[in-house]
Amino acid sequence: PSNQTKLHSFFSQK
Amino acid sequence: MFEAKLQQGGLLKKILESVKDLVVDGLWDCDGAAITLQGMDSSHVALVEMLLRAEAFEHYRCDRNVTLGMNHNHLSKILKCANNDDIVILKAADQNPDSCSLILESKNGEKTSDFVVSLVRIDTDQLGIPETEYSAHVKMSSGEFQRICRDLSQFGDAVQITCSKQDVKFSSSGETGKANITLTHSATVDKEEESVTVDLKEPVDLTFALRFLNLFTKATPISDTVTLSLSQEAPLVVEYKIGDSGHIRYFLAPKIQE
Repeated sequence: PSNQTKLHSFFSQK
Repeated sequence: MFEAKLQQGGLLKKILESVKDLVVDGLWDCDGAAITLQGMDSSHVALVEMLLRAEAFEHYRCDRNVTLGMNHNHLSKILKCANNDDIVILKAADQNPDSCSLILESKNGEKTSDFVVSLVRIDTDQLGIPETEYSAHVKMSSGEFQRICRDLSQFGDAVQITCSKQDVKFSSSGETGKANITLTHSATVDKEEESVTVDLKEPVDLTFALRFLNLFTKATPISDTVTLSLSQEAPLVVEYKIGDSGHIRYFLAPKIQE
């Protein structure tokens, strides 16, 4: 669903 | 070389069961102190992080840091051959190994099985997880949490988790109507594993996909208790301790409430 956020919005890539 | 001997193979079976439906291929990083695993689901909504310290093993040797790219379905086939009280020994060469050996020994020493699992190349993002001050921590029975996630799945695809002063409320709604389950901070603690602790700094109100929470509860056999850490605008953390020697933590990005 479009209202699901992704982890990349919160955590940065190592 | 890398060599780790686990007295109770059942623990490795439980760990694998709790990650394999979320992450198909995982990077198992081994260093002198611990084995760690981090992996995301294919839609990058959920992440699992596993830590198993060297002291969990009867024997642990890791001369150089080594990363094992494990296909969890392949590893699961091998561990299905193990009894819970079998000894499991993992072995791999130091530099860029293309396989990992697993040896299963029965408790009485009369049966030995050995397997070689081919390692896979994994190109995956590793995320840096910042230290976060959470607004709420809820500690509860892991079995109760599993039950709530399963029960609410009948009513909707998502669960709204609301923490207020003494309570945590799990709500789900859909075509059939609405379901609310409220747990209240235990007044007295007879058995720690059955009590509910709500440690709240600020009220939170967040919504999460139940499909992922139900996958996280595959870790229920690992610990009697589970801790949920919540903050507005941060992924939920669902943590199961592996005794005193590690943990499995799941992170789940929230849904934006409409």
